[in-house]
Amino acid sequence: MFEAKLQQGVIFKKIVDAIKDLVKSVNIDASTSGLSMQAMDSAHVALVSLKLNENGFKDYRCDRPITLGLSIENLSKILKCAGNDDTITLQTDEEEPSSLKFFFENQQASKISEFSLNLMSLDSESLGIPDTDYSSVIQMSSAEFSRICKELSSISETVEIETSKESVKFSVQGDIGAGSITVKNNQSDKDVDRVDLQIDQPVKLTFALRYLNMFNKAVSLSSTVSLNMSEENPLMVEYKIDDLGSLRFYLAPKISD
Amino acid sequence: PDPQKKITDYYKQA
Repeated sequence: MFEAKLQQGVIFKKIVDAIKDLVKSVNIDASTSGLSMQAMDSAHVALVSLKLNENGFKDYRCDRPITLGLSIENLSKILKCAGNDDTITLQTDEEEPSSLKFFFENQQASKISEFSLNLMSLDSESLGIPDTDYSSVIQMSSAEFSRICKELSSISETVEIETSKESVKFSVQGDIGAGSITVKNNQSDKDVDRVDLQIDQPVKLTFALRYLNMFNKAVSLSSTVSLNMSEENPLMVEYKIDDLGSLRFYLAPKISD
Repeated sequence: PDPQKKITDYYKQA
């Protein structure tokens, strides 16, 4: 028996919205400790990793580990039928399930919707990601990071991110010209202004803005985002989801000559 | 354009 009930179903809707442009199908692994998922985009440039802890669910039961192979597009179609205030329950009682049941219930418990989604058998492409001590970690407003990436992508396809002890600089160079946005360390009380820089070693790395803009679809999951960088390593962009877990995106850098 | 690395250049199959 597997059953997972989310009090705030809208979080699940937001997670699926955040990844649906990046990945088409995913294996969700359910275990006693919670749900996890890892998937790459078709070009194998970016990777998305989701972890949801059992403690963050209103009810959670998973008697034995199961893998749920899902089409994100089809999952998205079913989740459109859930209201933003609904609870969402995922359920299957089969050992090797061919479908996953969904229950959506509104706050007054006066409306209950029930759907079943056919599951797929997908090859697992799970990569081992070592625990990394990143040499530059930037925590800032997710909306501000999203705005910077969107603005710069009209000038260039790539952005160079350079850190120093005091600031982080986002630079672009395109056919029409060049520019940069520098964001300084700022210990403001307001989330929207706050910028936390933890810089052991400055880094300078270049990334494709197209992917960063896709990651920024997760902006509604968290008011802050953390950018984790080390030279010669993929960027790790993390959105923490309250008590539930985290959504992480990994992006391989561009290599300048 | 700068060459784009792949995520599989850094992380291997688990």
